[in-house]
Amino acid sequence: CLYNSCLDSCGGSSLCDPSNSLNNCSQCEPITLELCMNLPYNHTNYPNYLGHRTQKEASISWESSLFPALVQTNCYKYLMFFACTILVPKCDVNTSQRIPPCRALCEHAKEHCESVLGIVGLQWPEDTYCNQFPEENSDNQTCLMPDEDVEECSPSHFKCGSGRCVLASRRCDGQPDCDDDSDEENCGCKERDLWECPSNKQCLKYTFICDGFPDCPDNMDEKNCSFCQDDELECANHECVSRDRWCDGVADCLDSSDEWDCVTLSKNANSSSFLTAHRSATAHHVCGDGWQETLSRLACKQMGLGEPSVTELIPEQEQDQQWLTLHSSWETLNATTLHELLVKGQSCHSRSKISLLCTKQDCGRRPAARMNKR
Amino acid sequence: ILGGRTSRPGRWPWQCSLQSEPSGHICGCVLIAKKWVLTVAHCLEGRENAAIWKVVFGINNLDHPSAFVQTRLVKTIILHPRYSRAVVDYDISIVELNEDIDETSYVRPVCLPSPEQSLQPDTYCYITGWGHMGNKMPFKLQEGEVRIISLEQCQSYFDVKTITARMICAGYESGTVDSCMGDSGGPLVCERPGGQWTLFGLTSWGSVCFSKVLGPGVYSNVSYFVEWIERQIYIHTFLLN
Repeated sequence: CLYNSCLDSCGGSSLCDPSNSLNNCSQCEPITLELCMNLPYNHTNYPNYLGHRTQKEASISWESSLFPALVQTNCYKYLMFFACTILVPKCDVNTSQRIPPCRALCEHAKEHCESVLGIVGLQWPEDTYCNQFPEENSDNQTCLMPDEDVEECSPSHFKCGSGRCVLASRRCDGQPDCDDDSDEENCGCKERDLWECPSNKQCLKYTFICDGFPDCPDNMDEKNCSFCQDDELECANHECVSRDRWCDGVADCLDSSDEWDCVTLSKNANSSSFLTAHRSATAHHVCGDGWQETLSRLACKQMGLGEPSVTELIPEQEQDQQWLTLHSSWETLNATTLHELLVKGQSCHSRSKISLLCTKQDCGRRPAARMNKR
Repeated sequence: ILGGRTSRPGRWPWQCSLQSEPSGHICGCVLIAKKWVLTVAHCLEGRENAAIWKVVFGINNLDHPSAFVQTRLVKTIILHPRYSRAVVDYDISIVELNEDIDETSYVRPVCLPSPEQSLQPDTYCYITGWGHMGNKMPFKLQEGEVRIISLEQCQSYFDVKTITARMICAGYESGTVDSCMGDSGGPLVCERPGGQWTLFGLTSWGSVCFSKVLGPGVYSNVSYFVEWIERQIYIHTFLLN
């Protein structure tokens, strides 16, 4: 087309010359549709023969579920190949010309599989009428026919020992689907190039190991991921950071996990909760000297809770209690967290710790239905 | 929403509309705190530029902004790092607004579940959205009640996709309530004793909603992600230095 916005306008509009609007209207693009990643060609262009305008649209289409399921019935050996020639039509990268499937391929697929669909009350996709495709070798129009090394199964299938294709989700699901039961053989994680959780035998991709997201019930996939020195602690992403940098107000782990959960509430026997601040991976009581209500508000907010409801100063009985006290000029620091405002090693004159109760965030309430008297 | 009904204004004050010009409404979203919204990753994938998005609250009819409307620009978009487009897993995203919303009876956050709270099959919950109704796209917010089904039963409806612990399934008889295109990112909420509503799911994917094929809607399982959500809000709120 003459205008660079050709792709949109070509989708069925008359802006382009109808005789070749589909051939030189859009550029070739690499195939990304996972279902068709094992074809003898790897470029396509859109719209395809089913009217989908993009590969994303094709990937969520009805046909992208229908054909893989139909392939399992073994109704036609090259059904998946035919399905892909209309879902992601071949595009010749040199000429940007589209290479359609041959009419015979379409007719064989339809002839063998339409009746199978009929059994379950479904129809062959409407706009795959075969005479839109060229005869093989007719007036030098090239078209696609499967050669002997074409893959019968898509990457989303498992190939049974008998050659049949079943969907990969059926592999090792405890139900044999192949006529030779081969989909329930070699089901160990190792055989499938996966990693096994010791606690529940669950299989995991290797990329999930030590990636900071626990997957095994006992988090074993996130253990033994790094070997830190004695004076270091392991971050969530398994880096090692020295212990005295934990909860100092500056993120040293790349994922900032050394500054997580630095302020908590610890419950004691009579259910009041004391404000606890962590420093160098050790829990400390917070000294009440100079405490203000704005600090209670910051503490509750930092813990993801609502407003503070009760702040009390409780005398501390223990002599050798470890304290964190407020920085002498905490109000001038532009800190965003409470633990940044606290320092270690100072004495607590009042010898009293902070007891704090925070309300829960108010949420999930709907206005009462308005009753308008008439 | 298929098979639902038009919602009364203000009935779902946490429901929001994720919009981008020139098309307007793209996806649903859910207010979880004054400055934070949840939606699904597949709505934002490939369009993670915060500047092209805006979030509209307090609205019932997309075509008639009411007096209660609040619109915010987007400051930060956080897609789950494990989101996988191929299998639509880890389909969740957090959006930070450029400023707090004003909490009113028409705009207020929903509760998040605790990580241990999971939905039992046969529980009834609500889904809402401005998505396809089967014959048209509505202007007015739609709502519908759906029944939670087990993951095993849900897997039996989907051959190509695997149902994972990050998902919840709901509703499955054809002709009953189901979510559809345009509802994505919107809430699946359940009422707790005492009248508080909790967000358990975000509309994510499912069978082709208005075709003859049966199939449940599949929702991102918010309970699975609560710790990640709270962690991200903490990092982007408190660890700014």
